[in-house]
Amino acid sequence: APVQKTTQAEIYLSQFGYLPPSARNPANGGLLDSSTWSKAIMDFQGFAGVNVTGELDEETMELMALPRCGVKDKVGFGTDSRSKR
Amino acid sequence: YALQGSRWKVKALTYRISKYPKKLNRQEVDKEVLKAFSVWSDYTDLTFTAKRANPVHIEIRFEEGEHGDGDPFDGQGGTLAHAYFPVYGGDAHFDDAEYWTINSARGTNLFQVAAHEFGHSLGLSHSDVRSALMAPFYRGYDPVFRLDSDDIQGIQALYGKKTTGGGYNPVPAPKPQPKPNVPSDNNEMCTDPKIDTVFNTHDGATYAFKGNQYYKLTENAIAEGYPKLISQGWPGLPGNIDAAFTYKNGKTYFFQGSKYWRYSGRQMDGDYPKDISDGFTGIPDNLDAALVWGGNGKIYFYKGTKFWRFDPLKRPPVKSTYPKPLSNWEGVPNSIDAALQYTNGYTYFFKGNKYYRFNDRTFSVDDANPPFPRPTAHWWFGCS
Repeated sequence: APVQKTTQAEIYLSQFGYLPPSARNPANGGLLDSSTWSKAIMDFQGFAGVNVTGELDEETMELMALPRCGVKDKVGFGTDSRSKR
Repeated sequence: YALQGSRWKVKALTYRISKYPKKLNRQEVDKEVLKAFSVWSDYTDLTFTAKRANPVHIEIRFEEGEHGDGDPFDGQGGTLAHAYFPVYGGDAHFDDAEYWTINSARGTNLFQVAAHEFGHSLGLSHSDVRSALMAPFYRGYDPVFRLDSDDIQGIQALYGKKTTGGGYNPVPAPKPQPKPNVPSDNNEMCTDPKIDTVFNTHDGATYAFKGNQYYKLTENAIAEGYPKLISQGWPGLPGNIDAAFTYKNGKTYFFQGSKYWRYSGRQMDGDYPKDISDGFTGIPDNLDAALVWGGNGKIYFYKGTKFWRFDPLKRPPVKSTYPKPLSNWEGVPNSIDAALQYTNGYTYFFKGNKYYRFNDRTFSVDDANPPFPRPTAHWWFGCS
């Protein structure tokens, strides 16, 4: 079901640093704006080397289901340390 | 490859398996773990010595569920293992709920996963090269394991090349490559920060090109291990690139003189170079810079006092009202060297040893303190 698919992806993208950890916190409702959501999917797709669509297509979901290392792909979500430029 | 940012200061490292897997023979586990460390010591001067008692550099544990580090394992499948980078201690934890196997196509191969995790213990992050050991996804049992060149470059960027023989060597070591004639530090960019082009790749990395070399940019400096040769990073691509950008299709385009090249990641996308006049009708040769502007997804090309807007979905892709004067971009100088829309939403223009931050909201160069233009060497390359 689409809801389950989205929830699974949300957990995955949070777990591996593509979304802020708060995104999977049920206490805050976890409401994300669409651009943050799409960007997280695109970041993951880009990193994983599949078509960058921003959509939870079959290929992306299959990739998220693969066994993998638990180390985060991205570290420091939301860091603004580049902003000094 | 990607470097996390920390590494061990010594090359003689020790380890201990303080908690063995439930279902495997201890001696066999010892052997597989040593073999996994040898993957990295084959290409560096690192040595790994097993110890029976603490203190050790790398502690190895097979655990299930919550195991004290706040990052619980999830049962069979999903997450197989995790490891800490050197700055966080280097320990490696394996999910003991997995069906760990040795020399078997069934289950999850202990050697391969351990070799991957030890890569983290040594300072490597996940690689976006699918064939690399440091890619995050388990790729299944490979009976003839061979470390990918991406992994070798990564580990040697941290610990240097192997200077002595010996050690476990499952396959013939690659022939030594001629050492590229590149400086060992980044001083060149501090004394002469003028660049040819700067661009983002589809995975969010930022690269600056200068002559026949390229630099990966970190949050505020040049990444360790750079510069590298463009011809090695993007095989088939020449040096002295005029302009480059990555379009929303994930492909990166490079321009030089009257030609352009298209790459998917680091691989050329077929028969290139092609003529700019063929692939980018309406755009002149010998460009200064190019960028994709996030505001409308269109491609902007810059040359001298003019700029062109290119929309691949329109016919003609360049409107007859172009070129327009670059002075329309308030505060941006003529004859720029490079341009980039960065991940923070600002658009940056580089000229000589300075850069300008352009604010899309006010459509002008930002009025800031310190003012723009600012010295590129300090703000982009981490020079003092």
